[in-house]
Amino acid sequence: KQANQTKDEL
Amino acid sequence: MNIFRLTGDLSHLAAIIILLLKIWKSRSCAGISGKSQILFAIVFTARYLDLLTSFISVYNTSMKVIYIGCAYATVYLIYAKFRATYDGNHDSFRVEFLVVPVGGLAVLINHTFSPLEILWTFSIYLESVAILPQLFMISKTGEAETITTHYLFCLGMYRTLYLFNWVWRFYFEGFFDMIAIVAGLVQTVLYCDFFYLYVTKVLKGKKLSLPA
Repeated sequence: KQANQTKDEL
Repeated sequence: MNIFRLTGDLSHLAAIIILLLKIWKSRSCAGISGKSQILFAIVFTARYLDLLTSFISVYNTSMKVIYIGCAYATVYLIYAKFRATYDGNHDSFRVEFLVVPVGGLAVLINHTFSPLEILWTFSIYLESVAILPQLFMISKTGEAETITTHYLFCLGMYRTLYLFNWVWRFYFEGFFDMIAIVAGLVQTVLYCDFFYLYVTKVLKGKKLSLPA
């Protein structure tokens, strides 16, 4: 899912 | 993780530590916008609530904890420990003009209409403009200490490097997040004027002062 992938960024 | 992402994170960390050390060593927060620092504390709090719900990596968790801890430590130093040195008269940016529209935008434009996701979006939007009280303060006083400009440079470079990271991720992973990219572009653009002054003045050994 697109939104979750950014969550590994700070 | 690519080189742009890593150097971006380290640049961000450097900025936060430079600011803390500047205040601690000089026992003074003169020239620093407490309002910007409160906004950054809000940004980290809203974005890193996922510390409580999901684990990504030791690196991810420890950086988040360090960022949040340093943000609150900075706010504490400005508003409590070295409050006497805080230049409140020049820190007159009206933050409600940022927080209210940004909150509205986060509710309207987000990936998923859920509390955590809206708070994450809010933090992304707010971060992009959180430096404005600090830049406003510098434009009002017309000058900044050199150490403050190093702080701003590292902070500006962090999101600039993230832009390269997103280009990288788009090409090699086919991944992109429009909310983060647009906000990141806005954030970087706000620093352009400062970057110019930093390169043309501070790097040549001159103090950053604006024409009256």
